[in-house]
Amino acid sequence: LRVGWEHLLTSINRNINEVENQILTRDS
Amino acid sequence: MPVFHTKTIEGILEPVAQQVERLVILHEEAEDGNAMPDLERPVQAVSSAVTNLIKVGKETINSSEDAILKQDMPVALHRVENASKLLVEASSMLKADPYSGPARKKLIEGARGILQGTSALLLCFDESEVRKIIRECRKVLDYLAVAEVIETMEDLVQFVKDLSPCLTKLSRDVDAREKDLTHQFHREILVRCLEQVKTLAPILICSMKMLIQIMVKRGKGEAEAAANRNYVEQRMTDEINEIIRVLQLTTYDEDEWD
Repeated sequence: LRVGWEHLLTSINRNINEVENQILTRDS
Repeated sequence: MPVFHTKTIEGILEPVAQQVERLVILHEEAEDGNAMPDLERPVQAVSSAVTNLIKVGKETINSSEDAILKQDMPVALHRVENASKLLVEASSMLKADPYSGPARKKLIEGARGILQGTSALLLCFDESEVRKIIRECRKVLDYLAVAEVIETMEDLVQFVKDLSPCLTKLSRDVDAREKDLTHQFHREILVRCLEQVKTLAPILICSMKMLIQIMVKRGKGEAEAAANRNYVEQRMTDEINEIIRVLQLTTYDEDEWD
């Protein structure tokens, strides 16, 4: 579970950054 | 049937969605009994990323001229923000009690909430991009409506000058959109319609030129030439309207229809 949750939270973090990039790229 | 209707959205959300589901199953199987790890550090990282995302999102809302985006995006941002708060709460509850059941529930709720919020965010942003392409399509439709009043060569030259860049933009945008779609049937319709528009455009100009030449020479066949021009113009209009219709479809619409 430890590895699972840390892994998921890292993925969520990356996911949020990708969403942010999408917004910044398309918005420009 | 793909869940996400564009490859861009699928590429971002699919891996996280799978992980969330896997963890939910793990939790259901584990039930109680196992102590949860200290998640303060990774949760804090998510929280900072969310704060940044909210900032960028708000800037986008303020600078956008899209009224629908301005209305939908704050709701999605709010969802992400709330979900992030749940993760922070869960993490501090687990620090005090690694066996806390409510904390686990909050953790799952938070992870799901972030997934739903970012999904809503990407969708409302994607819809806004589609509206931009549709605006290009409507511009071409407006020019096509003018075709019927062009009666001189000078006007025809201007017509071609005006129409060409809009058609090029429409073609480029629809082509890129088609390549990003996951739904094969929608992709095929867009490819077919776009090919038709590209084929018909020079035929339309040719038919307009022929009509003008007949009118100048006061020759025979003016009515037939006008009918031919109108027919080509109508076909182009129909194809572009079909492009607009398909651009607005998502896989969810298709499922509902099924």
